[in-house]
Amino acid sequence: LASHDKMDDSFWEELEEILIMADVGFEPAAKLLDNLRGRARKAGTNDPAKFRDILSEELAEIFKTGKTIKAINPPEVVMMIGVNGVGKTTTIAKLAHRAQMSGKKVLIAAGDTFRAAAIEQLKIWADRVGAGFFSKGENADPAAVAFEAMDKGLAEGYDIIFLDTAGRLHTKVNLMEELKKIQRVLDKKHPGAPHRSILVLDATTGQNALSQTKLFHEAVGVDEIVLTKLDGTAKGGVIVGIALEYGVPITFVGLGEKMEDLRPFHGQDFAQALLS
Amino acid sequence: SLTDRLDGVFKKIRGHARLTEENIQAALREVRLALLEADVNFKVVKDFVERIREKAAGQEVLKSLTPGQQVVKIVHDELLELLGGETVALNLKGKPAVFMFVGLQGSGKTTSSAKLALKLRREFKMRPLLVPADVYRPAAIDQLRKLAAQLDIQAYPSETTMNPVDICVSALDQAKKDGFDAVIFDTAGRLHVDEALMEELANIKAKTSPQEILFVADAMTGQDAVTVAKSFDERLDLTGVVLTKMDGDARGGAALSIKEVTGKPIKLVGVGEKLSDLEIFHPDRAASRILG
Ligand SMILES: Nc1nc2c(ncn2[C@@H]2O[C@H](COP(=O)(O)OP(=O)(O)OP(=O)(O)O)[C@@H](O)[C@H]2O)c(=O)[nH]1
Ligand SMILES: Nc1nc2c(ncn2[C@@H]2O[C@H](COP(=O)(O)OP(=O)(O)OP(=O)(O)O)[C@@H](O)[C@H]2O)c(=O)[nH]1
Ligand SMILES: [Mg+2]
Ligand SMILES: [Mg+2]
Repeated sequence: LASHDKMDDSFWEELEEILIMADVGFEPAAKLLDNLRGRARKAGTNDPAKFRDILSEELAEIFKTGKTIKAINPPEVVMMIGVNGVGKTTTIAKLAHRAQMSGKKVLIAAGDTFRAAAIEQLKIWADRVGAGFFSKGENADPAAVAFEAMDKGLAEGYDIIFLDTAGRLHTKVNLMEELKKIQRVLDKKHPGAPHRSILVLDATTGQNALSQTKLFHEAVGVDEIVLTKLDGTAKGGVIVGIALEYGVPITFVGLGEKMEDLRPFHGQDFAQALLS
Repeated sequence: SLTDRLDGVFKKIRGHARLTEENIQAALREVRLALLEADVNFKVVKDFVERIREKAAGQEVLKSLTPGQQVVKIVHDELLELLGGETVALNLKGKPAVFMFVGLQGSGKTTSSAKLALKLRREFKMRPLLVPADVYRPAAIDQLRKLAAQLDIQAYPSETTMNPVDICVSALDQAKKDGFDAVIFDTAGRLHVDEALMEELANIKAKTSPQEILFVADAMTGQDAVTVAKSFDERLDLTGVVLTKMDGDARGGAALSIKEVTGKPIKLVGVGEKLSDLEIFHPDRAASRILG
């Protein structure tokens, strides 16, 4: 983009290509380009050097959410959801590590009772983080795990509970029903729980992320999104369309496989990465 | 569907006897949108649409089809050809036959390794050895060992203290001694831009000469599929691709992007979490799915 000396048609065409290659998607890219052209006109500028700031401002606006802080009766319950392999279990380790570092008493609950060695994987993370751990063994009912983890969390004065769930494709109705049941059980045991349902999205995912968000949101409501694997070359541009359509806040990004590899999401960083 | 959208385009244009430069233009726009929506790579779409334009221009509309259907047929046939026309078989040569699974984190390598082991036994009456070569991910070795146990298939006793290259070399040695027909290496997920880990894969290849190096890609992968596949292919000279999680609603355009940029055949498709959920890749089904 830097090679252009004015914001002419070829500049906007090149930008459209950059956005689509970043997985922004045709329609959200068109909307974004309209807004950007509007901003450039308002600012009375045709200088591409000014463009970085214009994009930053526009994305900051798109990603802004009227963040409502709900009053939470402890323990705060965080439920991790998402399709297979996106990084739910590893992200729990990262979030738990953060919570632990801020002095909270953290409980990690092994709600994936289906996949081979899912419980072992999470237990290793819980030990590394230094958090409490609860599991019921393979093939236990995930709703029962949720219920009993809630029990333990309340009884032993935990500040926050992270509940892992099995990866599931959003199109599998029975698995989405299972998720709804887990949510009902949590709420029944501790009204208001889960306080945060976090949808984990993989930055390498294309337009299917929109379908994932839609169906998970319809099933249990998505409170936050964490975008993982941004340490690769994928840009995660689908979150632009998701922000435009659903307004769900993107709270963190995953930048690696260690428990420290988590960073708060900022629209400006994202804008910067899009153009790099 | 694309056919409906194209019929809509042609309704507005009069004179449907022949596909002309003009009426093709609007139709190609719909094709381009459909392919981008399906996650086919931007540059691959550009080249593809150009080829369709050349093929379509001047064609007579067949009596049995609407112009929209005609264009879809041209697109479908072209997609089919690009995706590899027909099924490419697994290379089972070697005593033992050596398979290596590689790919990004979370794409489905461990599950696909176990699925392949089951397929080799069921369909080809082979006795496979599953080799956990991921010493980094917590409980990765446990995961493959558990899947192997479920199948009553032997797993090499890897430990996280071992080096993945040594694991693969020793496992191949043991497989030869004990008369296994096949050896399957499940490697750790890694980024194509991680020099050290890509070097590890190159070393495993150098020391074990797998006759199948299978790149495992998630069907929902977006534009980045091209960059990743190209990188793995340049480094390892892949022999095939496995597309996983095709039981979802991802259109799977990554399949076309990967095939176009590497030229390597898509051999297998993961269609579920059960170990029997592994199918041969059907180019015609993939083509229809990409077009939506
Ligand atoms: N490079 C990178 N890898 C990640 C990141 N987050 C997770 N991973 C890796 O992605 C793979 C899958 O992570 P998991 O945490 O097991 O994913 P999951 O969603 O729990 O998977 P299932 O439970 O099987 O659905 C592992 O190899 C992780 O180390 C990230 O931010 N960057
Ligand atoms: N629905 C569905 N899920 C799949 C398929 N293949 C794998 N999975 C699931 O995807 C998740 C990741 O699979 P793994 O086999 O652990 O992936 P991996 O590539 O070995 O992951 P890393 O070793 O961390 O890189 C698991 O939850 C699997 O059950 C498939 O074809 N369909
Ligand atoms: Mg998990
Ligand atoms: Mg694995």
